Amino acid sequence: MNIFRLAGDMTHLLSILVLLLKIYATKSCSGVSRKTQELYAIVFLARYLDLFTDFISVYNTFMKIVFIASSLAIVWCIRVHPMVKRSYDKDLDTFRHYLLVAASFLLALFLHEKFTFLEIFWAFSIYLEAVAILPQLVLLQRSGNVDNLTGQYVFFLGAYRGLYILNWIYRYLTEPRFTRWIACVSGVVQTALYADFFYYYFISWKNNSKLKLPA
Amino acid sequence: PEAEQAKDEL
Repeated sequence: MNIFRLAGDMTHLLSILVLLLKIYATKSCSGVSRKTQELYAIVFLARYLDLFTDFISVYNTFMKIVFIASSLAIVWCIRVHPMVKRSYDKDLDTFRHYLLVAASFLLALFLHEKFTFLEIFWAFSIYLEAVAILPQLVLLQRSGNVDNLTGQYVFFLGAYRGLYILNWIYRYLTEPRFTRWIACVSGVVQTALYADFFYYYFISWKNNSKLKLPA
Repeated sequence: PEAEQAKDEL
């Protein structure tokens, strides 16, 4: 474990807490893409299939359970909770996210570290996570002004994988045989997708103005 | 050899 990866995991956890706070405090999921939340639930379920078979550390197991439980809880909230469900705008959240699932799974069938069930689902979860934010970014562009908590949620979610890139550079430099090409390349693509969001987020922070993504 | 490395990251 290094500082970059710990900071990355904490930033990821923070993004989830901010989203839970937004939904709990406002009893609303306006501006939040249910499809991105569903994609993240699939990412965690596919990536942590080894939750009960491979024990890495208490921290690792604990965080996996937190990520799986929180992502399922958020999807449940948006789909089932009467107050929150009413605020979900399905006319804005129209990204065909099942195409992302299909494309990621197809790619995982061809590009993986080993042709085993766990490795293919792991690669699938890595590719799917890289594009999981797309429905959310499209929704933000459509819904005009973005409330603070939703903006902070997306910012932290994008920042965490950026910190992981620093972690991979650090591990590549310090560990003799460390190579994680699938995770690295996917992580760079994932972080790059946030580029324009980061730019407008920085502008809104600098000008102390409302975050607004151009349509 | 890559796959031998434990998936120790989240």
